[in-house]
Amino acid sequence: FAVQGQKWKHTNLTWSLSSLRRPSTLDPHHTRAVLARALDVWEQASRLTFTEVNSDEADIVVSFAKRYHDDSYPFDGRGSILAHAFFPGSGRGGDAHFDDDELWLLQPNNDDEEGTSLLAVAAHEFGHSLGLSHSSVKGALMYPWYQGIQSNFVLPEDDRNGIQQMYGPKERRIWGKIPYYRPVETPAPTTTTTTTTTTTKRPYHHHTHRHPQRHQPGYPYRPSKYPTYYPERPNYPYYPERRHNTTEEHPRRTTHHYSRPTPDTTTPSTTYRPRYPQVRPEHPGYPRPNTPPDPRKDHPKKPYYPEKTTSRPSTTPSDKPDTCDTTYDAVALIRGELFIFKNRYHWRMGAHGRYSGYPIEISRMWSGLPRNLTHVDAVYERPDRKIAIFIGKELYLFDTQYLVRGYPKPLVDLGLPESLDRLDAAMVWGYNGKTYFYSGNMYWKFDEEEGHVELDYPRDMAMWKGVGYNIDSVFQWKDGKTYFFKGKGYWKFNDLQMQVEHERQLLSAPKWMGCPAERIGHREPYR
Amino acid sequence: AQRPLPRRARDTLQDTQATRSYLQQFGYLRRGQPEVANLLHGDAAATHEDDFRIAVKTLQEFGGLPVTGEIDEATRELMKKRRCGRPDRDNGDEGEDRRRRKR
Repeated sequence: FAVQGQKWKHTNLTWSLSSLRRPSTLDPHHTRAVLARALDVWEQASRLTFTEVNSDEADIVVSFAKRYHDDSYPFDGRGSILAHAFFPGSGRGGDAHFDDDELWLLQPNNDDEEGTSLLAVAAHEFGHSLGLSHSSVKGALMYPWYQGIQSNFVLPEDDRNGIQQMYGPKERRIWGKIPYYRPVETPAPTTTTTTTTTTTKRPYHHHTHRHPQRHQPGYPYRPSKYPTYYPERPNYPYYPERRHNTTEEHPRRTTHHYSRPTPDTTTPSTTYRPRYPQVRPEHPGYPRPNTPPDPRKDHPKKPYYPEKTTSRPSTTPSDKPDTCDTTYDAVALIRGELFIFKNRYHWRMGAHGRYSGYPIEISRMWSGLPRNLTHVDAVYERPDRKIAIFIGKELYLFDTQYLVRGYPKPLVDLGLPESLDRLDAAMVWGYNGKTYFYSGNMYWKFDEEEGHVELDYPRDMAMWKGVGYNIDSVFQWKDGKTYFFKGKGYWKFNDLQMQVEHERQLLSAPKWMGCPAERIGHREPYR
Repeated sequence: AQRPLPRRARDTLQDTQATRSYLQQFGYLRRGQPEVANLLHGDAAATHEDDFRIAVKTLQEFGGLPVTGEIDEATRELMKKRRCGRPDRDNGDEGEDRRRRKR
């Protein structure tokens, strides 16, 4: 067996069948049952446990897809490549992808030349999800070539050794061993059994506190024959929840929630702002009696409330970009939709193309951004689906539309140098699922779990051959490819050869904004 | 005008290219620019050829086949078999790392 190196830090893993990418030809209920059986193969041989959850945030998300499917491992139609899975980690770490073009069989069947047993392939892929690489042992589950599976399959020795090296063998519970104890020969002093104070320190995990004679012949004892007796625990049964308001608290219990001050409901809060709907104070409908004259009354934001304004400018605001002739500050794929940012504005492209009414102000979507926002530097969707927006020397992190507590954070907190004024771009690279930051002629790899850039960075941008320095933006599109933007053009990047696919830039507007060719400026693109 | 390759030579070339692609896809052979191989001469070409043979041998060993270094029938059959899409050998997880130079 071969251990890849990454492993889960917890053993109670969750899994789910993707809500969006389900098998097109299989019954999802039967599919889930087969997947559960495949996971059970690993559960039976290790300390791992698997719980199915109805969430795409599970540790292991199983999906079925065809051809290109947002990673750098496209499927190839029926035959040859059947599936792949990612090693443990955040984001898509642990996820397993199955080729939806295959003829999947829900029953183990070695004799069918055409079909492929989902159980066999899933059990193999989950081995990767748990951190195992391919094994060269023929007959091992982690052997890379498909071998089929029997219905009474048990994990081969090679794989069992691998998984147990990583997570340890399964702990077998011996009936009656814990928490029942045989009475000791000499009863404990009565002083300890009669005390009723709560000052006695006791271990919280009393179930793991074993009796010293537990390995002697005759153990364990059936509980019905012997009274429960705990010389070191006079107050058994022990109900820690009954003690929550005593002064002598258990170390894992805190009293802070009892000492919170009672909210003062008589005085109206001055800091209250409604979370929904997202109405900014400058909205004409916002109830603000005795509002002083707005110094920003000529602000170009006004066209967005035209029916309520009287001094509406008749022309486009000076900083409002031309959709078909502009550079981009940032481009990001968020929840499967393309967001393009320029100055204070952004466009949004969904399944049916560009949303009408756009560009609109960025702050209308993310109101936690600074009020004097002029632009953003970089935007990307993190593997945990939070949205990171970089402005100058700060990172703003949003959970959907809401600014996460503790943000904005300075870039220094991410391990970036103090001297760095801004990022040019940020992305999760489809090739390896890792996060990268770009600025000037350097780039960094960012460890999302540690929240810090990795050692041995920054490196020179020359590694990304063909895109040069001082890029505007970069992101991974739905085709799994990486696109770099600079000026009014873009390059498609070949992740395998680490260079651009075309030396000469292509114009951004026709591709990303759907603009007709005649509307586009004729500036010479970068080479 | 160039004379077209004889059919057998053409088949061998295609066979080699398909094998090379397979070996690269599953981590037995480092990915490079395909056109580079055509430009190599002398020692460089020999080294390139050695890498290929070593990769074939590694594949055969991993697949439990007789290790010959030649693309024989058993090797072809192995490469046609249905399999997992993950590479068997991780030659550096990332493209950028593959391009790193030693200090």
